[in-house]
Amino acid sequence: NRMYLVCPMNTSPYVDPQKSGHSIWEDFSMSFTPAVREVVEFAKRIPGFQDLSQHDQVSLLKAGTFEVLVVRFVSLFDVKERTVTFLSGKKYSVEALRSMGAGDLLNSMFDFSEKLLALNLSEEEMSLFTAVVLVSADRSGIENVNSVEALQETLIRALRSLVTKNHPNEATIFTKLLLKLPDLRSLNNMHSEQLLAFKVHP
Amino acid sequence: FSDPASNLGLEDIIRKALMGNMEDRPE
Repeated sequence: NRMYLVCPMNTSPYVDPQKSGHSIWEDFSMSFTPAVREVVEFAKRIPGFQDLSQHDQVSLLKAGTFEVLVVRFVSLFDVKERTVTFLSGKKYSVEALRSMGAGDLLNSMFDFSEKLLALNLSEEEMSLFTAVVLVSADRSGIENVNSVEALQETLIRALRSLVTKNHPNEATIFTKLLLKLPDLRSLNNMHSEQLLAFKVHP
Repeated sequence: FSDPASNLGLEDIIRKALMGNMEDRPE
């Protein structure tokens, strides 16, 4: 009998209690599908991504889409105002979302957003970092690990070169960025747990 | 429901979005 969906990939956290679980799920899917399609379009533009096998392209996207969305939508989490902006553009306070059942994942999303935004990355740096997030050879189900690893290394080298060029006096930025990768994995795991709970008990 | 990506129908969305580029590609 869950009444709220606190994911900002919805237009609103409020769920119509008259709707069936299936219908709620359909609405949620309609809501986040355009964002997922944008991730796929982004992936296609990563040089070398489309040279990977179809299987590995799908595996990387399946495993990494949530993490890419977290990076792309980092600005939805307003650390100063303590609000989250949903797809409709409406903002909800942390307290309101907490009262709707949001827990540790929400806190962790704010922490991540705050730290990533503090690095003051350019659009180009964010884009390259996002590519690094997506192309990770240690995702489950990768068939041709060597190909993905080679592309991953190329992207990491390009990111290091760009960050070093843009921030010559801030030697730790590249390291801090790489340390965001395990943070994203952790968020991904927390999110997956919530999804499983939702699907089993919609 | 052991696979969250399948759970969300994510794989289907991803495959459809990739399809335009994949029609002529071997596995």
